[in-house]
Amino acid sequence: MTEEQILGSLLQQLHLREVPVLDKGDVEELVIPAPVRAQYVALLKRSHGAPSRGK
Amino acid sequence: RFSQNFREVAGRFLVSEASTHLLVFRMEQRLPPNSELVQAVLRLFQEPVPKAALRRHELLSPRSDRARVTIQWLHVREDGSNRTSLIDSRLVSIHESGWKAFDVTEAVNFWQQLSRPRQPLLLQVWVQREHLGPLASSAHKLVHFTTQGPSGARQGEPQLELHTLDLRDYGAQDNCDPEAPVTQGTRCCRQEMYIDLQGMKWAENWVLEPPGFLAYECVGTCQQPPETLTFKWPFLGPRQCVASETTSLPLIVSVKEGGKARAQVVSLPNMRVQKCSCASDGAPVPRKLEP
Repeated sequence: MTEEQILGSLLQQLHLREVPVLDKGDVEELVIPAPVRAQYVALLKRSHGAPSRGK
Repeated sequence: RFSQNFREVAGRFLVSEASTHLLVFRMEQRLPPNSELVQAVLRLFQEPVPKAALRRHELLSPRSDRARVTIQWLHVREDGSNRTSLIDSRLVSIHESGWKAFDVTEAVNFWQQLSRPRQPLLLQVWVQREHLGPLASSAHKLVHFTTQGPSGARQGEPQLELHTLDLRDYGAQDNCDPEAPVTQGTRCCRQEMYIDLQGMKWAENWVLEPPGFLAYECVGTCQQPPETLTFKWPFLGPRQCVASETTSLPLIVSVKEGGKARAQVVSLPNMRVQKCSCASDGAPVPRKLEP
């Protein structure tokens, strides 16, 4: 698994041609809503892989 | 037929007069546990055609002395309906006799996907005209194979040969031993490989979760099958240690819309290795059994 493959797959899934320009200010106040986090955890469980190391 | 929308479609019904018989093979204990099926061969004994019948045939149809033999796998489903799948088909000559081999690996692959308790392996043998049409000969009527007897000991009885590899020798391990360094002698296994997303410049301010993940990778080598096997299947490449099952990786990313950033979940397919296996390049991939 290479960095390029991960980036390529992410751009493909988001239908983007290049990495979006986001700076610290954009995400500083960003709070992950509970439904989004619940969807993420459900997908994580479904992929029944070893839990990724959280923060 | 009387609809104004469809031009009448004329057709001809061609009599194929196929002769068929059903072979039943009990498969319990035929496939060793923890083994990989390399090939399944069905051997049928074609009985010699009496000379007088051959002479009569040559007088009637000098042009064609072959018949088409087709093997189908018969699946009797829970609801009692039948489904057949074409497995192998070839022409045989009425001038020949003796053992004829057909590759029925796909039928056994299908059978292995049945839920237990599994029915016996049912193979339908069709003997048909070489081709349909007014000029086709009736050579197929002269092709006879020895059928299965009740006791299973008759001379020329149909044989089902199963070639397998013992995965204790030719397969992969599960996870690598984290204490042991991977060397040339390490047998194929799944090794931990942590991908640190936080360390990737492009992920900054974009990928919010996870900061990294265990991707795993397949390392080590595989034992090559014995010479006899590789000789029989020259198209098979060497057995290699590959990721045979993978799983997706969910992420939470920030997406900017209308000047404002919001969080979104996205799932990247085939990002993590679930299982490593030893597989030959060029080996046929078993077809999935349709529900």
